[in-house]
Formats: sequence, C-alpha cells, structure tokens
Amino acid sequence: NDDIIFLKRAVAVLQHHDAITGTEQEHVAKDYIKQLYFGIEKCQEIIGESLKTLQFGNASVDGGYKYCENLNESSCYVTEYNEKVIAVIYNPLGKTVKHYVRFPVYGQMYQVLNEKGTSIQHQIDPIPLPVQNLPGRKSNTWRELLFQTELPPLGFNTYIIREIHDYVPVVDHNSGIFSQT
Amino acid sequence: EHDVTLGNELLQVIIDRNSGLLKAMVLENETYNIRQSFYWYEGQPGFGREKASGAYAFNPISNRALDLSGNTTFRIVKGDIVEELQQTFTPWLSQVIRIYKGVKHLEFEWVVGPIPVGDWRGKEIVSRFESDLESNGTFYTDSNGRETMQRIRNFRPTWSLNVSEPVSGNYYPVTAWIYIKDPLRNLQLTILPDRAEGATSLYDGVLELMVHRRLLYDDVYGVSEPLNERGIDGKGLVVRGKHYLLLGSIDGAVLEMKDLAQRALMKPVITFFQANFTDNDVE
Repeated sequence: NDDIIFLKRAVAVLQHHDAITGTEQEHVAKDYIKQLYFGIEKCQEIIGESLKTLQFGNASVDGGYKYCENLNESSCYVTEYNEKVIAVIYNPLGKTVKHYVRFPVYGQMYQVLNEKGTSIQHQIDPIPLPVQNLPGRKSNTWRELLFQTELPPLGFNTYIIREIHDYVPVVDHNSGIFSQT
Repeated sequence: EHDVTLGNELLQVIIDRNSGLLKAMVLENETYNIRQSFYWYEGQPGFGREKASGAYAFNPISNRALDLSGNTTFRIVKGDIVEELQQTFTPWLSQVIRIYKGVKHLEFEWVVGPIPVGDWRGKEIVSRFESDLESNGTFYTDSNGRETMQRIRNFRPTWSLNVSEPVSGNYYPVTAWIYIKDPLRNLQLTILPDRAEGATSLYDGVLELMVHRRLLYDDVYGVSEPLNERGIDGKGLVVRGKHYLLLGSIDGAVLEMKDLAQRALMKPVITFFQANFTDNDVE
C-alpha cells in the first residue's frame, strides 16, 4: 500500500480539470508527468516483486525484470540488444483477449515460443522511416517483431524470443514486399 | 498501375494508387467509399476582435480545413500476420494503416510533430474520415466512457443555439468512441481513439478527430501562455497515437465497439527478462 499510494495520489491530483483538458501551464504539465512517472515506477517495483517468484526452468535471468517505457518511439534496449529474451505479458481485463504485441529488435530472424514451447507465427516489419528518424529516439534498429498473444482473464502468458543466425533474409526491393518465408 | 488492396479474410481496403490514401473498404463483397486524410486549421492569432485559439479555446481563422495529403508518399508491407500501408504526408506527419489477421477493424497509427510554426501560423491538426453514409446531421459521442450522447449539428436540446462558431461549436470531447449511422443502409461508422480527443461530424458522412495542436498566442482565458509545448529539444512535441475504425451493421457495431474500447484502454502489460538459456533449456 505504501508504494501504490504514490500512483493513487498522482492520479487524484490529475483529476483537476487543468490536467484532464490540457489547460495547465507547461511547467505544471511537466510536474504532472513527473508525479505520474514516480507512481508508475513504484507500481512496477511491486509487479517486479511478484515476477521474482516465477521460475523459467534452467534459464538464468540477468538483472531482473525490465519495462520498455520507450515503446512509443519504437525503442527498447532490452529487446534490441539481447539475443534471448523472455516476455511476460499480463492481461488486466476480466476476459480472455487476443492481442498483437510489437517491439523493436535488431536481428533479422527470430523464433518465438509460447508457454508450451511451441514455435508460433510472427512477423518482422520495417519501422516507418519517420519513426526511425524521430528526434531524440535512442535506437539504431529499423525492425519490429510482432506476434499474437492469447491471454487469460487477469492472468499472464510467457513467451521466449530468441534470435536465429543461420538465416538469409529475402527483401524484394522492386516489389516493396518484405518477406520472411 | 493499379490501386492497392490490403486485407484479411474479413475485410479488404483499397488504397488509391495516385494519392496513397484510403479510398474504400470491402466487407462481405460490398464496397464502401471511405477516404481518410489529415487536415489543418489555422489558429486565430487574436489581434483583432477575435480571441486567439489557445489552450481553452479552439478558434480557427477559417471554417475550412486544409488537406495535408498533397504530397503523400507510401509503401506497402505485407506479411503473414499484418498487412500495412505506411504513409508519409509531410516530414512531420506520417501514418500506418494496419489490418491484422482475423480482426474486423482497421488500425491507424499516426505520428504528428513537431508541428512547424516558422511561418508564425498556429496549426491544429485533425484526422478526417469521409464516407457516403447519410448521417442526417447527427452523430454520437461517449461521455467520458459513460452514456453515449446524441449530438445534432448546430443544435442544443435545451436552448436555441445561435451558431457563431460553426466548427468549434460542433466539437465535443471523446474518450471512447464517436460514430455516425445510416439507418436506411443499416450501417455504422465508428472511430475509437486511444486517448481523450476533440471530435465532430461537420458534414454528413464525415468524422474528424483532433490529434495535435501548436499555437502561438495566449487565448486570455486564464492559462497565461500559448499552447506551444516545446519539449526537451525546444523543437515542439511529437505525438504518436492510434485510431481504430469499425464499419458494419448498426446492431453488431455496439458489441464490437465496446469490446474494442475495453481492449484499447486496458492494454496488456509487457515485462521483459534478459535470459541465458541453451536449446536444451528451451525444451
């Protein structure tokens, strides 16, 4: 509760009509962002405590859990610079959902395994040029990996993503079609 | 040489080969004309009698928005999971239109900014969806996720409205959905935003949602500064967001839009672990 209260307070402050409508001054907007950020960070720590209890077979996990807070600019240090990543995806809705997840990767070919160890269909998309060139974007990659997840109500699923090296990509520049078959 | 078709097993879209814009949707072998583009309103600077467009007031100089699609370039990406159209309207405005396998909606992911203001003209950017639905001056917006409100253009239910602001006087807040209906054709066009936006239907069959604004003068309603956030690098903010488009029968639309709105607002949370494992560990 001591940790959750930070985000509760921040959200309570942001019920103010200036925050809802965007009529606050710029320095106030920055303070709202700061309050929300601290609150979210505390909640991430709580989620991290529960994720620590997960066991991934014989795999060793370095450095604990990571959030990718810059996915809104298609940038994620963890998925871009690690050849092997485990993704834990939580569904906050009280019903089963199918959801497409998408994050940047640096490699050319990957294998995605579901919780049963079965390889699942995925796709690698080129990131649009204007996004690649966004001012302040801290990433050198131009690819995103995407796949469909099926998540239980108020529960999570785990996926293993690993880079494959013995692969020759097929890019048909004439047709504009980027194929991975 | 031909228009481009993207789609899945449930719906197809036709992209105009010349403009690079969405031109039509095909559902159950029926083709529906739907164009989507970005427009901008020039914000009133407030030098004369008119008040400036600012944080509180949306006050465009002209009632007519200008189309930003004149020099659009595009590329197509087709894969096993998603087919998409990547559009670049201007160096500061781009969009991806996606159709994922197995879904009945279109996803529009736009990136807007930094809005250039070197010409000292404030700009308010809207995404506009134009269809041939006969909506008869009526559209519907949610009320902060609660009751859906019927809105009638240039009309208020409890008093006689003198229309002095034909554009902003018809703008309403939207957090979950805005839609128009064509009862004769049993069709509903719904747009769901991923954040609170201002939206309207200024013409029959047309929906528009404001996605970004950058203005240079204070509107003197209390904020005491222009709506001109410049960000860390001082060049102006960039926003990236999504709209979801649903087209279908009026009865079916309610269930689909409520499910989609829930999934858009309560997205899954992704956490990553850097892991060391061998192929045997995977097994």
